[in-house]
Amino acid sequence: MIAVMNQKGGVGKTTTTLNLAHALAMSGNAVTVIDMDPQSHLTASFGAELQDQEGIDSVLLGDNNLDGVKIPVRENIDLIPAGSRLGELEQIAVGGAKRGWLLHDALEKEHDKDYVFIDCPPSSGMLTMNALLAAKEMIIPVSGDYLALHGLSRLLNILKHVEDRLKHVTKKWLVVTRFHSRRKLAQEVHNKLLNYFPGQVLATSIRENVSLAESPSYGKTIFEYKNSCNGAQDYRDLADDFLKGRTFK
Amino acid sequence: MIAVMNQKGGVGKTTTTLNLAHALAMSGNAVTVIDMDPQSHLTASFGAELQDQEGIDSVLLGDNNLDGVKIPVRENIDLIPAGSRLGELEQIAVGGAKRGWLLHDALEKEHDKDYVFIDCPPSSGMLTMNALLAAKEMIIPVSGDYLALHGLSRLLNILKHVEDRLKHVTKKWLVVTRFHSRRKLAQEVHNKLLNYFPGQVLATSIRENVSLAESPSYGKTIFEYKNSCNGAQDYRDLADDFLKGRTFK
Ligand SMILES: Nc1ncnc2c1ncn2[C@@H]1O[C@H](COP(=O)(O)OP(=O)(O)OP(=O)(O)O)[C@@H](O)[C@H]1O
Ligand SMILES: Nc1ncnc2c1ncn2[C@@H]1O[C@H](COP(=O)(O)OP(=O)(O)OP(=O)(O)O)[C@@H](O)[C@H]1O
Ligand SMILES: [Mg+2]
Ligand SMILES: [Mg+2]
Repeated sequence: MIAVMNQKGGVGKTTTTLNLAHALAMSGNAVTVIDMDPQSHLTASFGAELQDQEGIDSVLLGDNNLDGVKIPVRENIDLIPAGSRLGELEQIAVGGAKRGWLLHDALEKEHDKDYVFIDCPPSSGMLTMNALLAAKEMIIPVSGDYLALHGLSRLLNILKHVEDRLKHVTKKWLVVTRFHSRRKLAQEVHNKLLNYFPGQVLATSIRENVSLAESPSYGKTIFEYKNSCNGAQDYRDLADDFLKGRTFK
Repeated sequence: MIAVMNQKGGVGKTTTTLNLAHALAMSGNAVTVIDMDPQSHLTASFGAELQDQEGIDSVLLGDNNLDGVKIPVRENIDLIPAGSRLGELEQIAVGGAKRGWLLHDALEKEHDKDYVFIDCPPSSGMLTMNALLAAKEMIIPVSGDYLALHGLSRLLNILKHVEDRLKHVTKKWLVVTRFHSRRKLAQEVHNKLLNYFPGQVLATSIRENVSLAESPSYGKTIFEYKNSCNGAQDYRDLADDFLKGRTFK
């Protein structure tokens, strides 16, 4: 159960969920992906978005169960779309602290999968909280720029605070994304991460590659769109690192 | 009163607020900028972030007024930082519909400024709602990639819905940001915007320029960091387009 999380916007959460899930599925793993972003970008990236769609929103609102909203989008990949009412859930304030466990409870019967990935929205509100409490592991994409670092320290404080209070611990992996190899800034961000998080930064950095930005417009993953490009290579390598827990130094 | 808004993450809201505000200030305009993002990136980009800071959070919570939290960060620029409690406001659900007007009411006495810019977070929750209802104009940065377009249509639906219901209308400007001039995808996004929003796309596209990503790490605007680079040129030109209401075609 893996949450792909970072409250900083545009760091590659959706791009990573899309392509990491597909890489693992192509290696024979049974994968479920959950779109926890009311903006439904992951669902659209798979080419699966529909008007007035039912998805994880209905499950969290109690109107349906997981199997009732699952869509088999690719071989070995089931998608649970965001659904058109997910935005309401970020607003609803009834139910108090129990509401943070809705996804955790809904997923308790999701046993027959090798991996469940949850793509989180760029906020630290109720939807992200649900992903955090449902997850055993976390992948934190960090883009190679200063504001991403600025957001990271705040994110880790929030996570520590929640995990201490609720006695819920997750294993955390960092992934450097949107990495411009020739930029000094990208190298500096990369080095800072290695210094502050030894043993936690997955050993493949995802390079900036326009094909990764193009593939969602065709409703395709990078492997379907351009299997030989750098973006496909990097996500294949990242999947392998993730399977083996291989990190820098 | 201008909200810089887009619920898609990482499209350049903060970078645009920082540099557009400074360009206008350097031309002699009196500018106030408000950091409406609990992540406080704008405040940090000006080099003004402090531990346990009071800011717009205190004003919206009723503990202080605007003048009590204003920081003169540059000549002609007053900053109202996010403040360390702003995240709580996205969560609080007391007060119902009235809560959307808190910022509007707080700003009613902010008369002696030429421009007030509000940097919004990547969500369409209560903080963005407050910015929308306080604003007379809106700048919507759109990065040159597909998921930014995907987010734009949803944003415009939300805005229409809110504005129809609350009889509140704003003038909307679009700005193409993170524009990779040699990428086909960027050109396609640009052309789509011109087709769907004639007369609304400001006539300067902000090109991808690493200096724009580097300047916040020094707490500097692009003009202080590297006044002769493309990023500085583009934001100078954008400020001029904005002053004159100059759009493509
Ligand atoms: N390595 C890359 N190379 C090129 N473009 C990329 C790369 N990674 C992501 N992108 C593009 O950058 C934009 C932001 O990425 P993405 O939407 O995956 O980030 P996110 O963290 O999910 O954003 P949000 O916070 O809005 O959910 C998208 O248009 C995406 O296609
Ligand atoms: N034109 C550009 N060229 C290079 N880098 C840029 C450009 N515009 C923005 N960036 C960088 O891209 C990242 C995202 O930009 P920014 O934080 O301004 O977007 P945002 O919409 O405010 O994000 P969020 O949704 O998290 O508030 C930042 O690290 C910023 O420095
Ligand atoms: Mg996303
Ligand atoms: Mg921002």
